[in-house]
Amino acid sequence: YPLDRAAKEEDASMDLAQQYLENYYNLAKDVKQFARRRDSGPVVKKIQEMQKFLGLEVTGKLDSNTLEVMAKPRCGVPDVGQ
Amino acid sequence: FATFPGEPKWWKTHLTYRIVNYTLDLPRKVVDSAIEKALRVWEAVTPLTFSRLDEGEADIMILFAVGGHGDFFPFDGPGNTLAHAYPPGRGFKGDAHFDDDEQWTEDKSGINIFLVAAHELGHSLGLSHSRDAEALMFPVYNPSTDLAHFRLSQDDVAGIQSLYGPPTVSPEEPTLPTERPPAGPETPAMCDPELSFDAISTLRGEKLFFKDRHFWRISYQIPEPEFHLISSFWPSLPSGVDAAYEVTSKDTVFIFKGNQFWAIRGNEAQAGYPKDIHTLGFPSTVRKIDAAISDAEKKKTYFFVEDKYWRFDEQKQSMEPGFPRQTADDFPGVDPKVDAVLEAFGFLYFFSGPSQLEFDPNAKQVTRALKSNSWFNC
Repeated sequence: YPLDRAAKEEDASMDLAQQYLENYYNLAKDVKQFARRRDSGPVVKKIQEMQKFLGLEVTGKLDSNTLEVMAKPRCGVPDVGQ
Repeated sequence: FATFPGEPKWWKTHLTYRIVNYTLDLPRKVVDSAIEKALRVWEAVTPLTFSRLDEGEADIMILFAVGGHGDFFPFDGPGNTLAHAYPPGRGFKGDAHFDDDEQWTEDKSGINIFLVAAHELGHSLGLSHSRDAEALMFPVYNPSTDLAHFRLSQDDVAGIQSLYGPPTVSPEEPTLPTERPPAGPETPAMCDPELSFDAISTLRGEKLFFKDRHFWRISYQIPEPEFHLISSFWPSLPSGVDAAYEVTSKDTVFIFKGNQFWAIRGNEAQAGYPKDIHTLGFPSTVRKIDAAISDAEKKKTYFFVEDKYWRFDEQKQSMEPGFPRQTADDFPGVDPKVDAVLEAFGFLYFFSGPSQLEFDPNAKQVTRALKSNSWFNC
């Protein structure tokens, strides 16, 4: 069955988050199979790390604030794990 | 603020930059003046000065590119990553790359070229990202920055001055009494003719010269020695180490102090260390190691303890029978008191105080006597 819209949107934000955390927070690329679930350990940890670094409320969830910041233009140098 | 691991910074205060190519979004002179203005931001709070090159290799090469552009970090089209830059050093280090899929503008209708350039040049000078949302070095682009009255935040100034200090006062201005930098063992001078080393090792093609809390690193790419705190790379390592050697087949450097030894692989200290040196097979009478060198071909490691030496079989992982032997018997002419040993160009270099002896292991004789710091091209 075609993915319903919510699922598609969710997927898009997961892709954005995955890319962001890999690029700037050293999320290991091989965590992909877990990363599809937002509550997987490494991903939650990285979301918290990113929220802490950028001064967001540390929820460990891809809440709207967090997704909004992830969509903002920024520098390509990683924030951690150079 | 934050600096990069190992705190890389320029070893000189006058730097060159070159604008290799231009975005078509703006007139060249607008890009030129934006880059100059961005450099002046950092010049104003440090002893650094900049001059522009129009050809050849500059310290800071500035370019515009889209997608993949020859480094391992391709750009990603409009939005998201705007630019990136590399910490100080030779070659591509210090360079700044701008994503030309962005709309670069002189005002804030697009991505402001001055603001991003000032941020990226902060990286080129050695600053990493700041957590202070007001700081220029905060990673997220802030379109509401007041460009007309742009100022570095206190966080940015503290960060860059932690690397280079404040601007040097020009001679006509009143000079405040400045604190003389601490002399003494804190910062050994690399060209001091009396300089001696605690330990020396290779590491992935580089050479590391340990002294007190610091080490110098030299390599073919970086002939000028870089000087670092041991703790800035390996916080768990002690200062004032006794011996160090690399087992290239394991991509590991072993560091000795007292009756303990550590293992490091690149930047990473290996878990499970320190271990006791007696696990290698030394008798309890051996309290510490003076120097060590590992022969990759023979897969043997030589440990020098006072006027004797031991040989360890890296394959069997055990000390060889028939040792210790007198150093003078097998390395005639070498001072029995060995601080460090280095292997290079087929020779062994035995360091003792401010001198080193070059030893030809085939001819079994000393071939040259040198200053210990001859490797620093003083």
